[in-house]
Amino acid sequence: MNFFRLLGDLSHLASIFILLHKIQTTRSCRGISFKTQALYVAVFVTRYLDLFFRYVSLYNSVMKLFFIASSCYILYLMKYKYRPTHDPSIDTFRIEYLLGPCFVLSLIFNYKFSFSEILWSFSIFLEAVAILPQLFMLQRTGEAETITTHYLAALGVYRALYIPNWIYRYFTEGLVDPIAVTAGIVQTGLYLDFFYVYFTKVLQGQKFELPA
Amino acid sequence: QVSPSNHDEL
Repeated sequence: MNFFRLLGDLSHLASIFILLHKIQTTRSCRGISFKTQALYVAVFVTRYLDLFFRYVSLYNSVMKLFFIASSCYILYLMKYKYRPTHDPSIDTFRIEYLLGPCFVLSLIFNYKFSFSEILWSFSIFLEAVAILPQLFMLQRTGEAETITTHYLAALGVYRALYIPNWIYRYFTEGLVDPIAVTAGIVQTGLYLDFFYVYFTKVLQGQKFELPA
Repeated sequence: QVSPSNHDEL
């Protein structure tokens, strides 16, 4: 564990609390992509299957359980409690275009051709692109509530911080995880456009609006 | 030395 990874994980935690806060205070999940949230459940469940057979640390296990539980809870809130506030007609990204290629990639790129390792690779690739339905929705509506942008920023910062973590680990431990690093760089790259608008508008006190 | 499938990250 190093500073960058800890900060990244905390940012990930923060993003989930911001999202829950947004849903609870506005009593609405408007502007949140159900598809992206469902993909996160798939990501966490497939990656954290190792809870059953690998123990890393208490921190690691607690975080894994938290991510699975909170992502399922968010899905529940969107699907049942605040269902009328979710508009599927603007959440139209075709997730099969993500699931299919990620699955094929995981068959090709994995550290061992075993059930759990293939699922692990799949979850890494899927996480990299899971935000696309959300960004697509943002693009369609052209604007977002400020709190939603804070959620997305925290989520983007989380993976961005994993990059210095990997550089640090390379120099201190000689450790390189090419699958996670490649996917992580792609994942962070997807946020660049968003980050640009976030830093130049939202953090200057303006509303998040995309140019028409 | 390089053990990529450690999976100790979240």
